Amino acid sequence: SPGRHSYAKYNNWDKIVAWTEKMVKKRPEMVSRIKIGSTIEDNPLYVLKIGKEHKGRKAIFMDCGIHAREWVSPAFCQWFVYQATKSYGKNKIMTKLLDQMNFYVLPVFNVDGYIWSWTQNRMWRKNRSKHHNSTCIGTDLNRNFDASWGASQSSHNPCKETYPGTAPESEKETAAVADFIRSHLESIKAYLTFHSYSQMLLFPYGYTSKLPPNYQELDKVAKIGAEALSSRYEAHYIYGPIASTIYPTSGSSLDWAYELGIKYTFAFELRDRGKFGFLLPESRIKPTCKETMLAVKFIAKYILRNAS
Amino acid sequence: RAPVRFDRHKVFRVKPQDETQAEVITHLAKTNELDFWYPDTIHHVAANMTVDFRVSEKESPSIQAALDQSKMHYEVLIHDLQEEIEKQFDVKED
Repeated sequence: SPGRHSYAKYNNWDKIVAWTEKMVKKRPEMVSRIKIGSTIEDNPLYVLKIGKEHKGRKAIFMDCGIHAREWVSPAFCQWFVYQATKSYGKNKIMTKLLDQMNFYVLPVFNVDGYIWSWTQNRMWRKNRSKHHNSTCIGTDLNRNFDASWGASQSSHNPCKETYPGTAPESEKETAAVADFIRSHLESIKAYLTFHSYSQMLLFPYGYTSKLPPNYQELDKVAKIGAEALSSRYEAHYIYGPIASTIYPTSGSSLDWAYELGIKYTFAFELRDRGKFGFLLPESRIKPTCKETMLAVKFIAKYILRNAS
Repeated sequence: RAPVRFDRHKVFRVKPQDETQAEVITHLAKTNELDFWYPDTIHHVAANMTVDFRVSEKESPSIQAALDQSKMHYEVLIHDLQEEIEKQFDVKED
């Protein structure tokens, strides 16, 4: 037995896998588990589909834990699944959302890296792929997408923390996620990705300072999302395009999903702003998830009403 | 293999006031092993930007001395990273 899963604590990979099984068993009418691929170390990549079986529904894809050391991110994805299933039939907004749309939730994107951060190096960021002619390990999965891949100043040195890989989608994890999203593109109307550190709500672009065509709409949604984030515990989140709000990046999942045709793509940089950094205490998981939930529900409502 | 420990690793928060001070950080990154927390690489470090990075116990004194010498604004956000790693598990039961 992997031990007891808790939403108020950080859970290792074994506990998360057991939890995915439990969620499916507990709510089979609402939760299903899809294996979308596997990692270089042969760990499965699981997506939980939340919602009922109806064709032609809108969907939102969410991923957590693309960077291994950002532990509060997978904690949020687990929290979201729990809250969504628990509040269905009780909470008016969540009931309406789940009656009319689906959520695809990837609780841990960078599984190998996450395991490594639990067992060997808490500060690990990348995945665990090996590279020719280098003893350095790992690719930054959020630089490995086909969106101006490799164009920024991020070094092509495999020893660097932002190494983008040998080619776009060179990593099994990136390719699996990209394939899944491509094959569900008709239904996926929004893409949300959860990181941690610095309290921001970001939207495209990262690889250019140009603004996306629906900038004004994204800016409006992000503004209200940031207000929702601060409404419970007054956590101050800033919002805006990646390049000007945080810093320029190329090969990010957010830009890739946007350019693929998903016109509502947002990246959350969750708590905190530097006091704890990547070591947010477990006692802060609940408040962080609760405030994030408010923003995600707002965005989902907006998508349901406005995305075509 | 034993897990990596971060005993007395420090996390610095610095704010270079101008290009010269930003250059100091760039130089430090070339000569030391800095783990950038924010931004995620040295390439994004610029004047007036808040920069957080982790540094080992061994390299901390020379980093601190260089920051002092260049009169850079800085604070030590985390004094002992290993202690913080252990403290993050502060919920005993659900």
